[in-house]
Amino acid sequence: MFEARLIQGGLLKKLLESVKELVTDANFDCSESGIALQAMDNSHVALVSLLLRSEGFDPYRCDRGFSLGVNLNSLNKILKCAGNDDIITLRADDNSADSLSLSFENPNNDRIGEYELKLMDIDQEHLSIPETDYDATIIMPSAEFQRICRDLTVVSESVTIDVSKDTIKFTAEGELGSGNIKLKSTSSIDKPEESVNIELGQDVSLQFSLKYLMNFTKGTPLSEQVILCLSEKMPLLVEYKMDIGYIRYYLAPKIGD
Amino acid sequence: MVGQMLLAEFYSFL
Repeated sequence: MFEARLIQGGLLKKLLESVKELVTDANFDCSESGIALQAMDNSHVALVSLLLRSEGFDPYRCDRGFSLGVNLNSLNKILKCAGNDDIITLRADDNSADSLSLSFENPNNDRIGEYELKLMDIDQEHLSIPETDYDATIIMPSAEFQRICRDLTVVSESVTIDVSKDTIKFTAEGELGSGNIKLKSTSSIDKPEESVNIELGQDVSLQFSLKYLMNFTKGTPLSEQVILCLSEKMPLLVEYKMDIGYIRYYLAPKIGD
Repeated sequence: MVGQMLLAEFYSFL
């Protein structure tokens, strides 16, 4: 028996919006500790990894490991039927369950919608991603990161990210010209969510596809801050932290000959 | 020339 009741059901709606562009089908791996998902995009260039801890649900019940294979577009369509303030409950009966039950309760508890989503067998490749000490870690407003990606897409398909002592610089060069945005590290005691924090072991310069970064910024509504972790010649980690877990995106760099 | 790397070039499959 698997049952997970999420008071902030709107969070699940936002989460699906933030992964559906990148991944079509994925397994939700449910265990005592919570719900996890790891999936690569079709081109094997980007990966999304999300975790929802069991403590974030009320109640949460999972007797043993469940792997629920879901078409994310279908799940997203059903979740659009839930109100933003609804309480969402997910249920599956046993490991051979061929469907996932979803119920949507409104805050007054006088309207309850019930849906069934057919599950599928998904044979998914998982990558082992070790804990990494990154050369540079940047915490910045998520809306600012989204704006930078959107603005530089006008100029080029790629962006170079340079991090030095107290500055992060985003540069794009394309056929029409070039553009760059520099952000200096700032600290705001009153509004820490608006500050740019740079932790640097050594300078980093890496190039990435803006198309994927634009997809990652679909996670912006999940958190006011985004964390960027970079190491020379390593994939970029883009993380949005939530009260009940996180969503992490990994993107392989572009590297010259 | 700049080439797009794949994730499997950095991480191993489980």
